[in-house]
Amino acid sequence: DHSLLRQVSSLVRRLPAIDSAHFREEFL
Amino acid sequence: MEVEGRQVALVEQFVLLAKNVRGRGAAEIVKQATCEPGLFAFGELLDTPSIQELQGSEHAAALDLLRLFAHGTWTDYKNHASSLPPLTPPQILKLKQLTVMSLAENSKTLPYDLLSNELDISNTRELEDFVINDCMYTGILDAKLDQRQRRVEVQASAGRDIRPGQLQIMAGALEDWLKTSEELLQTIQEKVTYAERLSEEHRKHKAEVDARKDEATKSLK
Amino acid sequence: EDQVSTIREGVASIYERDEEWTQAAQMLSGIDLDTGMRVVDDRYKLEKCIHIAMLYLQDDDAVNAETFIKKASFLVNSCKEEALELQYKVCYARILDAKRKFQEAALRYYELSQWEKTNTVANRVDEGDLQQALTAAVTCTILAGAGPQRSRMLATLYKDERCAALPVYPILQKVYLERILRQAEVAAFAQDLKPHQQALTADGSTVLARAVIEHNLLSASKLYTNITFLELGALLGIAPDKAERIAARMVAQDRMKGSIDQVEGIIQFETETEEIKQWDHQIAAVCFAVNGILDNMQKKGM
Repeated sequence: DHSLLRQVSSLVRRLPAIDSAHFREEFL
Repeated sequence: MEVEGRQVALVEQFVLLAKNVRGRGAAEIVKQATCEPGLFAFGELLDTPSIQELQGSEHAAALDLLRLFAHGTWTDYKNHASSLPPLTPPQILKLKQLTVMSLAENSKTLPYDLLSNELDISNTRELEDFVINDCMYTGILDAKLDQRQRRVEVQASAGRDIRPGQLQIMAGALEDWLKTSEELLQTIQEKVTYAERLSEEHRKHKAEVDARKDEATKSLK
Repeated sequence: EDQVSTIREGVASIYERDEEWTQAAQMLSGIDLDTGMRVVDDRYKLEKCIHIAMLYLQDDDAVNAETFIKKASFLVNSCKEEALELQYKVCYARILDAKRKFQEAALRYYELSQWEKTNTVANRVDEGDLQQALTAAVTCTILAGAGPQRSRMLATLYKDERCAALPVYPILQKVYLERILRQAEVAAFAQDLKPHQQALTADGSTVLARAVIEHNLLSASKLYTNITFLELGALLGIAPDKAERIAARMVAQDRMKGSIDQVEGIIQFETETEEIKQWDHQIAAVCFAVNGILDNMQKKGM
């Protein structure tokens, strides 16, 4: 199902949610 | 993302049209679909028998073009331009939008220099206008622009058609998520159990202390 | 008194014919409506007050028009005549518009756009009039100052199916979705504005220009984590230092979140402590996306 696969592809790329040095500091 | 919801209805129109045509007609459908504003999904059309039949025919270039729009980028087009039909401005715009979607697949941050090279847009204002008007406002990209760092910070992007081999990667990512989620839930459960145990010990200790206090009070009286 | 009233009405109609609106209004306002010498019913008083207010409005005299519409407001409830009630509401909306109370005017115009046709006024309220009222509601909402009331009005208008057919719909959509407004589309919108809507404010800019700049600044804050004032000025079509001044004012008034680095000439829209909150939103979006996929799978019988 192309539509579902596209949705899953988009979903999988959502994580990591944020990828920055400053975020990693705050998260820790 | 909202734009993904609209893709099925849009592409279905072309799939229905393609069912009733062959050869030149099918090639024309490919051209219309690749020009259609708001359409970024081509997998269903690619699977249509009449489109697949273009393989090896005089209109094979149309099939190659459709494959490019399904999986390729602007750079791929430039590298194979001699064997592909020339693109109209709407097609060029769409292919550049699809390129951004592909770039967002691999990285959460897209440097301006990378975008500039991949999209052949050297002027910063033009590049930002393209990202804002043609990617963010069309709903294919959720992002923020960082002028200080000269990059686009991607929050989410609409999904393109799946390339062969990509399915394994996606399945692997989902398995990782599942594993991490289960481990995290287990860790949380352990913490909860520990906290409950600690709380129970504290309660018992307090009860013991209170009992001894009462006893001491009674004996003093 | 009766004869005087009749003469005044006659002279006023001549002034009206000659488009001498203020003179006609002054002639009619000389009729003594509060006299104890003759019986004057509420309907007559209401009709006169509304008529006088309308005449003053024709000459853009909102102050005098307001005086008479206020008198009418005491009478409108006791007089259950639909045609007069409609005239009163139209006049009131136009006065608010003329006095640049755009938010209130928008509400009144929107109410008017939903006026239901009845037998008594069927030949005076047609689709064109309703559409005109709706367009006026959109225009006034766009000109109104940003805030929760305006946001609610924008949402109401955007979701009203009738607005999709209006020429102002594209700009309404952009304002509602908080998108950057380009100079060309603002210029096209400005062409249909009335003179009082294009008047200059204290700082020398028009109401529309100020509303657009502030809107675009807020739109930019949604698009950028930071931007130089040079680029911001280019985006907004104004000088960089003006962009900085307006941005600083909006930040000071808490209408926009951000911090300004004057040395680097850059505005940071989000304070850095908000990254964790941003992360929360992203995680929520992931959960929402997962739910969406599961729903789709269920619909397809998987």
